[in-house]
Amino acid sequence: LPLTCDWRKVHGVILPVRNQGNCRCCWAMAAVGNIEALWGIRNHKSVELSVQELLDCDRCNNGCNGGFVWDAFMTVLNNSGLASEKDYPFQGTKEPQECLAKKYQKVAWIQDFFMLPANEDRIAQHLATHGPITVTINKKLLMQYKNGVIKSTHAQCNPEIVDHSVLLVGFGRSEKEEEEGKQESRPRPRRSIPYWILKNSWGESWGERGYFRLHRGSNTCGLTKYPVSARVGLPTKKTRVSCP
Amino acid sequence: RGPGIQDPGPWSLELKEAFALFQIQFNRSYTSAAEQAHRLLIFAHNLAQAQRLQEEDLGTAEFGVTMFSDLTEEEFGQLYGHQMVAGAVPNVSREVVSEAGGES
Repeated sequence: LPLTCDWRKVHGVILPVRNQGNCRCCWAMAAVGNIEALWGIRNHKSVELSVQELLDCDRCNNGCNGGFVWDAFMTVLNNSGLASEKDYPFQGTKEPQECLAKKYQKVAWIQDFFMLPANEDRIAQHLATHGPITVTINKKLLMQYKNGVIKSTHAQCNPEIVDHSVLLVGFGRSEKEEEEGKQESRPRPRRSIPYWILKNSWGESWGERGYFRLHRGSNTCGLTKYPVSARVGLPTKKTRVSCP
Repeated sequence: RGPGIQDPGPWSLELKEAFALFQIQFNRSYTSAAEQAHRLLIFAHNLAQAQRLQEEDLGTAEFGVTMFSDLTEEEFGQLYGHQMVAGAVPNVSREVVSEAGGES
């Protein structure tokens, strides 16, 4: 397991941060981000995929009223792929529109989807050797979040109540002293904080340019509850990649 | 995070200025004076909450004014994220094979 991993460093893998606006479609945006990243890693080709297709063609037909990442992957499998964002752009309207999946050419597809074990080391290992994955967390602390690494107790952020899906794109370690108290004259002992890097869907003006960081190793805000990823390409030994 | 937050009223000038800055930064306008006052109350509550989170945080996070600072927690929960998944476990098995195996 490498000490750090950040898929944003590979051109064309992590596409620009989306903004869901008042549409409760984090589940679709996280799923699309996952497929885009895996497609970019496997095929060395950047494709921006349609979130709207997932909203319109979801089996629950809930549109912007919420959904689950696994439903998004089911829709991609049922539709034999996903159209491009350019062809089938995001509308963000409350009610689902007519499903236009058959109208547009598919530009990416998946073989399968699966859930990883609820173990942060295994999640990190998969992230580093296969690519970004979706996680569903308790978003309570994100309402007031500006930057830095969130480390909370389970009482502050209940890991059992998860209600927001995002994309896990990397991990690393920060020196606590580097981020706070630089101006202090008296040196303090350094505390290294391991963290996850997550891509949100609330626009680039939120958090750390649309991203945020959670403490790694304490199941912060329920990160290990539903680590789900699509599988792009056949599961062979050759599919391992290396995170920068 | 100025004074006046603990005591809900009368609002301090500092708090009102912070709210005015928030409105400019996030392009917020309200339909009536009553709505404006209501949102100011929520804003003050959220600032106090951010301060509490800041004190309790064990990492390096900074909490404060965000684009959601004029929303109640309930509104934030309704507008963003998705429905609760507790109890709605999907019919998907966790991948338990070794990475080298490559098959689920």
